[in-house]
Amino acid sequence: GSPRCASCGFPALTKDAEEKLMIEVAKQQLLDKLHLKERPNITQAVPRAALLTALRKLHSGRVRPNRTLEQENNLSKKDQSYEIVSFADIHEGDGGAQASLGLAFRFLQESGQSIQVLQSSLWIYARSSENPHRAPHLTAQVFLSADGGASGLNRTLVMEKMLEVHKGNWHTFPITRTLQAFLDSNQHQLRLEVTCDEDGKNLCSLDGPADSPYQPFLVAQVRLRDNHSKHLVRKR
Amino acid sequence: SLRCGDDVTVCCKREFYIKFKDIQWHDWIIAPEGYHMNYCMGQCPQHLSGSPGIASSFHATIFSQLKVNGINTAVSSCCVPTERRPLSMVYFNSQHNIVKTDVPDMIVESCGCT
Repeated sequence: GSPRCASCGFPALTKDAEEKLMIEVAKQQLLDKLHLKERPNITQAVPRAALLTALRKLHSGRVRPNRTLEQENNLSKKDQSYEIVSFADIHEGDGGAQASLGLAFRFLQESGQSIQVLQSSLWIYARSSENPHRAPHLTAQVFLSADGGASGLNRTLVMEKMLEVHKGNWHTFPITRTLQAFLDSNQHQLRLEVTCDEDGKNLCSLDGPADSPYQPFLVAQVRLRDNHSKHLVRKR
Repeated sequence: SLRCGDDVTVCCKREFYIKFKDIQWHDWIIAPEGYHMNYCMGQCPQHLSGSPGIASSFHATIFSQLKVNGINTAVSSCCVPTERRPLSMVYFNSQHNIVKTDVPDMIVESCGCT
């Protein structure tokens, strides 16, 4: 007499039981598709101002004139690529004679997973120059620090760029290769140092509290490498 | 594709929405606010087998072969998703990084009989 499921033959569930079951199915489906074993435990929320800034920049990055991100998306229609925004843990480094901004980004790859970085940029806010008589440009440098090593003693120059500093602005530093090399090395913390030196002052260091909307962040477009593409890379 | 109602017993799409706040997942999922999962349910009588819109699938081909060869009496047709669309998500991962991704095949758009 009791109705049965047409597809699987199991007895039909009550409405409440069905809803509970579907919620559990939905939760499990979301976790599986996001490659998560359990829901992330968020103990330390990113400040809302910083989050909104990053998401706005991420969106504007998709429609910027060189269309790089869009092209990469078209290339990887078959693969599921995704974007990561990572906020830095900030410490004031000591890059030798001049002060530097120390940034630490945390990434953890699950064992057996291999990630290919399609594109990655570091976003840094540089304050406007305090000296109106100086040239409106200054040199910004990004260094890679050895993990666990003393800052400033063991670091490699990743890139150098001229910045316009007649007014405060966001600047991007492409670090695709650096991030790929870091992920391939299976380390957990990517440590970078940034110097934008003007007469001993670092215009890239944060002026206000840590929850300012100018918190530096890293954006990466990545995708999971499957075994097939790994094989192709080895063969090549 | 039919939408399930009180008087629909044949294969149909049941709307199912979960608000992340209701399951306390809104602390790590930034967007969207909920998930329109939806699912398929209902009877698939023989005359509805292979309809609608599943003719190109592997399973439909197998079922057609079984019908042609007259051995379909032992096989029952199932109500399954025939069309799905991706879900765009922005969330915090375990390292408190923000991830934006389009997860394929998450939302059931229509249902049909195999």
